[in-house]
Amino acid sequence: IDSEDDLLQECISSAMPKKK
Amino acid sequence: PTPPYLKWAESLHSLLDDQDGIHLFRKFLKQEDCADMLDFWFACSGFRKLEANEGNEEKKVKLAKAIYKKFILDNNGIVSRQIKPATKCFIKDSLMRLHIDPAMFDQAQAEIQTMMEENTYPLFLKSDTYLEYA
Repeated sequence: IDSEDDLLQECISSAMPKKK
Repeated sequence: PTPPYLKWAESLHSLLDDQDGIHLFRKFLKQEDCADMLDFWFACSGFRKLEANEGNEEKKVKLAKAIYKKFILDNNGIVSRQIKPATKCFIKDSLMRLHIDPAMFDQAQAEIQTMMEENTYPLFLKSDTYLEYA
């Protein structure tokens, strides 16, 4: 199972802008 | 073309729309012991973006709980201290009823954003971290 930290990190990264 | 670091000074959003800008701002916030504010802001955006398909429900509940636990539960945390008690109650209540809505963190995110716009962002633009980079 995903740990809460992994889930949070994934969520934070998904909101970041992609490299232009 | 305008160099990126000049764009960062236009608004918080132009800063948060650039990977290098985010990286430098986070470095500054870390020195000030408030990088959690930025992580929380992005966590809220990421949570809102989660697709509403089936099978995702469990993940949403888990993530909402993780965000609450990491940033809001501890009343002494930097994020928790900036969020209004009524907003915290609303989030806690939504979690307890398992009423998981994509917008459930919007108000809290707005409160943290105001705090950054009025406080840490102007400080960042005057900081050695930014000035040396620029």
